[in-house]
Amino acid sequence: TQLSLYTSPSLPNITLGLPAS
Amino acid sequence: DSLSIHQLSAQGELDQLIACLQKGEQLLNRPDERGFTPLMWAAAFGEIAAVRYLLEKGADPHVLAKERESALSLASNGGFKDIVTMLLDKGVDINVYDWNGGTPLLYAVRGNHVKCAEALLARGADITMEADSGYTPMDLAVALGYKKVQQVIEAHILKLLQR
Repeated sequence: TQLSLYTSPSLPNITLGLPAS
Repeated sequence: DSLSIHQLSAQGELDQLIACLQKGEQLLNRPDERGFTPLMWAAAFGEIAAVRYLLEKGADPHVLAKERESALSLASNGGFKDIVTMLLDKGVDINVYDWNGGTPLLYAVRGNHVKCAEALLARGADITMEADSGYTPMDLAVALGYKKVQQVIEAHILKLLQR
């Protein structure tokens, strides 16, 4: 049987794509 | 082939997880190469039964991964309110911050997870903590245009002012 593997969890960059505050 | 304890936790494979832990208690808090424990994998993927079981077995909910990621931030980022509540009930640091200054509340706001934001605010999450980029939770809600989350934060601020 083919084991499906989840990718490692990660937390995003909070303000990616937002203008500098 | 067998899945690692991290994969079993993430995939919510409870029977195999139980069997795996029976073979080796020391696996319970085993960090992966980035420092993520099985509890963190389960929290990140919203596997509430696995989270509950791992906590019952004594998994440490306070562990931080190599870049200071926490189970609470992972659950908040995923919008898994029940897991957020379970972890808070274990007394984890509600204002833990990580590599980019992210706190559980900031991740809940960033993901537009209203219920998670409410649960964190109700338990005293600090609304003044800024991400490294200087954004507070309110700044983030406004910048992202998440009206409902913004209203939840505003209602919370009003409550604080009324006290």
